[in-house]
Amino acid sequence: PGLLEPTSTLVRVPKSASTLGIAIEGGANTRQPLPRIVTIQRGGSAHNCGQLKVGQIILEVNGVSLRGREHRDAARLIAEAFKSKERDYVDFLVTDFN
Amino acid sequence: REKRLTLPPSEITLL
Repeated sequence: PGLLEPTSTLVRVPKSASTLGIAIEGGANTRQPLPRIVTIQRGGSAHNCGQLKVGQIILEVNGVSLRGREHRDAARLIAEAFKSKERDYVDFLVTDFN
Repeated sequence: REKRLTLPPSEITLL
């Protein structure tokens, strides 16, 4: 990638625990327009996966963009992706750049 | 007159 291109990473989180175990802040019409990971709880699926990091911005969940979604809408989308029995994982497209 | 210069902070949700 070029030096000025923002980099994004696709992280597949297997549903290895009963909770996803992340806390997010942000969403449309707030200071943080895309959801940012603020906590990763030990023992949750995200922690077990080991690839999500505090501070990363979530761009997409299972290929669905979070751009323009308000906080509660983004949180609901992530919660439903984790709860859904369609897949035994959740795909996150994340970036380290804010 | 007060003017909002920045967007409000977000709530935090545990998932």
